[in-house]
Amino acid sequence: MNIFRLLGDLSHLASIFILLHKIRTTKSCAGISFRSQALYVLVYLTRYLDLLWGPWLLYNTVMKLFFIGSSVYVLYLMKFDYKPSHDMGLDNFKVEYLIGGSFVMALLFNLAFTFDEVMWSFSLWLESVAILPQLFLLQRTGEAETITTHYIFALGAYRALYIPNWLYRWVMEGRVEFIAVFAGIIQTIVYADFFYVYFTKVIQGQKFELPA
Amino acid sequence: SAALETHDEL
Repeated sequence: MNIFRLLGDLSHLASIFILLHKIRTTKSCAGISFRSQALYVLVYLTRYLDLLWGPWLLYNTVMKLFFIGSSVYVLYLMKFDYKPSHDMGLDNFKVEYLIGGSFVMALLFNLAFTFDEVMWSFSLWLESVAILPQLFLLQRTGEAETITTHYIFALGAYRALYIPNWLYRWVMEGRVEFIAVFAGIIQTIVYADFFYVYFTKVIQGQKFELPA
Repeated sequence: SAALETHDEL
């Protein structure tokens, strides 16, 4: 554990609390992509298969259970409690391509051609692009509530903070997880445009608006 | 999974 990884994980936790806070306080899931949220459930379920056989490190286990539980809970909230506020017409990014592409990448790049390693690799490739339906929805609506942009920022910052963590571990421990590193870099690039608008507008106190 | 590397990150 180093400071970058810890900050990354805290950013990930914060993103979920911001999302839940947004849904509760605005009593609406408007602007939140159901498709991205569903992809996150798939990401966590396929990555944390090792919960079934261990080893169960306390920190990791608690976090894994939280990420699975909270992502399923958000889906539940969107599907039932706050269903009418959901932008179903605009939230129509073709996730089949993201899932299919990630699966092909997982078949090509994995540590071993076993079910759990292919699923682990799949989860990383899928996570790297899982925000695309959310960014697509943002593009379609052209603007976003500030709290929604804080959510997306915290979620993107989590993986961006893992990059110095990997650099640190490579230098200090000689440890490199190539799949995680490549997928993490792709994920951060996917967020680049969003980060730019977030830093130039939201941080300056302006509304998140995309040029028409 | 343990043979090659253990995935100890989230």
